Amino acid sequence: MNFNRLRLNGFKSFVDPTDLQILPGLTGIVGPNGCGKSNLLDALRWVMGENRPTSMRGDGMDDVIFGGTDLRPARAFAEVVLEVGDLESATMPVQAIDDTVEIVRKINLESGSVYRIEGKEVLAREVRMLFADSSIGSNSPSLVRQGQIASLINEHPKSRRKILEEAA
Amino acid sequence: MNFNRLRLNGFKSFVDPTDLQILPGLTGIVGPNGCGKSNLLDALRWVMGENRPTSMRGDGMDDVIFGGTDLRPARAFAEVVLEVGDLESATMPVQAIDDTVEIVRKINLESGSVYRIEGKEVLAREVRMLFADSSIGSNSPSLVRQGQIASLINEHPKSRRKILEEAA
Amino acid sequence: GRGKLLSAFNQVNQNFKELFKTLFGGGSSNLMFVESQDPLEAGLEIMCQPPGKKLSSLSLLSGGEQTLAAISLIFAVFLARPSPICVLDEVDAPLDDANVVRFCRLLDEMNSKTETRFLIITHNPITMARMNRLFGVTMEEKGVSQLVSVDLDRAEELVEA
Amino acid sequence: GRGKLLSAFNQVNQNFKELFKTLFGGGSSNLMFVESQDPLEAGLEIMCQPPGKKLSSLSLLSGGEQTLAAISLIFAVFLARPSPICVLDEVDAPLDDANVVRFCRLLDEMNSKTETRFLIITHNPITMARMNRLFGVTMEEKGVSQLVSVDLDRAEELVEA
Ligand SMILES: Nc1ncnc2c1ncn2[C@@H]1O[C@H](COP(=O)(O)OP(=O)(O)OP(=O)(O)O)[C@@H](O)[C@H]1O
Ligand SMILES: Nc1ncnc2c1ncn2[C@@H]1O[C@H](COP(=O)(O)OP(=O)(O)OP(=O)(O)O)[C@@H](O)[C@H]1O
Ligand SMILES: [Mg+2]
Ligand SMILES: [Mg+2]
Repeated sequence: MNFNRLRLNGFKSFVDPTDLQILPGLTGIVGPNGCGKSNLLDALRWVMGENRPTSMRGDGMDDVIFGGTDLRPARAFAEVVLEVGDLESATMPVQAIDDTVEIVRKINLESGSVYRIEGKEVLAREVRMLFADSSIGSNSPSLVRQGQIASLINEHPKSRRKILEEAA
Repeated sequence: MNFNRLRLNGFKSFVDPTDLQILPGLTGIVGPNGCGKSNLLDALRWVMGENRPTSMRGDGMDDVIFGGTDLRPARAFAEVVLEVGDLESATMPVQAIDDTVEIVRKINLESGSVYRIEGKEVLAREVRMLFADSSIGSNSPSLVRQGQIASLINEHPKSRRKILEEAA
Repeated sequence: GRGKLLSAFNQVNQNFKELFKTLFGGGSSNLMFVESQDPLEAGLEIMCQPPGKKLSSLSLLSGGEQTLAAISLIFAVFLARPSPICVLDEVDAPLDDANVVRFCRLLDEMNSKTETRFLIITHNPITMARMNRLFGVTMEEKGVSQLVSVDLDRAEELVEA
Repeated sequence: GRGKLLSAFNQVNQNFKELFKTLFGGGSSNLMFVESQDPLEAGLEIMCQPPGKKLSSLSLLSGGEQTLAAISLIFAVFLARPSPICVLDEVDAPLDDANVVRFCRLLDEMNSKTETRFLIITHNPITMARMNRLFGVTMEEKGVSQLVSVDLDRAEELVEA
């Protein structure tokens, strides 16, 4: 599987539609404190099926919807699209038209999330399975959040053992 | 109270006698990873009466004694001297000869710590009281350990309230 | 007991609001007691509104913003009851360059308002350049620490092991 | 269940020992199960011996050393089962310049060994300079994020808000 692009719309501080191309090799993401870099990782983990608001620095899942600023009103929904390609796994719940697949998660204020794969509505569980077949998930050790290394260092050995289960 | 100098001997990686002058204003402490910078703060908090080994990254209190390297044998004791001046507080347990007072803590392998103020052996409690009278202690919010800001951010609000008790 | 804590809270809250504004160049903030009516049992919540953004609890802010808010709280307590010494171990690590400069200006302000002596452990060249003096810690012999005086101009060499 | 975890442990431990040596330029390390005979119940302990120093558990190391050891573990697991994407959010913050360079060389090695695409969030100019490309996130309008392409040479400007 290849991750090709991530598109955000109304997700946290990315109120305007944003398109992040994910290219081969090493891509650096830079900018001042508070400008939105970690929000990009939150968006990726969210569209992959992350369901614990606290692990995305929120109290409830609606906290990912753009909450407004002095100049802009709050939004009523948030949507993230992840385009992946080169799927070898056979557990694909939908037929891909070309070699790429679009996974979409949309949340409406006070009414929860809807997932789609190639336009067809699916369960959250199906999205997570799609990624699990390719050795990745919203809690993969390959997705290292800010401060997560400190947790790995300070956590109890029994909780640290869980990182091995991802490799098993 | 003024903190004038900190002398280390056999304390963690400071096996050779080391004299840190503490001057007015802003003093920067720099150096590569693992060279001993945080150990200086450990030494300061230790001589002020810190009694929890885990808050100095050790399992037991003997962990502060220089443990040896490929080229040097382990030591049998560790000693830290703190020289303070301008003491206004009246709860001084000893007579100061000039306006400065030396507080010494020495730990011997497997036999615990001994505290002295101006050469006279005192209880740990007396050392802590000396500092408490001058609004400082090994757990003062003014002594910010590496990673302690992350704890302050992530800790439960009830545990965070304790920082106010230092100002009260 | 209770009265003393409440009066400390008020003074610290006052300092915190001012320091936050200074470090963030605007916005607003406040401390509040939560989870209990009794201040001796309550939790301490930190509400922050960086310039142009919505008010939220500390946990919704970015890593650097959380660090600045925490630094504001630490110095709010410090100003309420200044200590003879203040040691900060790598508190500037999550800050971008502009915020490191604001942090350093805050140190200058704390230095001018008190008799406190400051020890600032840092890897940041901007912070180093704004110190009154530098001490370097080296390990020429592996596992053995040595303290050396560092020329403010030579600081760069020491940082890069 | 148990067998799979043990075989994963052995592979990860092997990778961890090699990556640790690479990042520390020597020394030795190993992972071990503790607190229980049953790997499904046990804890994972990390033993480290940086060059010239004594073997000790992770908790006795310096902040930067702990970070390097944790990075070694994360990539040890990664190599055992490479993922299509790897995102690292400011993992280089506690590292001195020499260790940032070693970390970047490790990224180059991981990049050459796998098809994985890497997103590296950083404030560090050394790391930035060693990326294949840079995207900047800005907030020209307060509270509103925008993504922009950044010239590798112009990186400095973006970091200093
Ligand atoms: N639902 C939301 N609506 C609007 N803005 C939000 C929302 N959730 C978070 N934000 C804003 O996003 C900002 C945090 O962004 P982020 O954590 O991505 O910053 P960052 O670039 O990683 O910064 P740092 O370098 O400090 O880690 C916060 O200032 C917060 O106000
Ligand atoms: N009892 C001891 N005997 C000998 N060496 C010790 C002892 N305790 C700790 N050390 C060594 O001290 C080193 C840690 O020093 P310290 O934490 O002060 O580093 P630092 O300069 O703060 O680094 P960083 O920039 O990574 O935070 C460790 O490498 C450890 O091996
Ligand atoms: Mg961040
Ligand atoms: Mg340190």
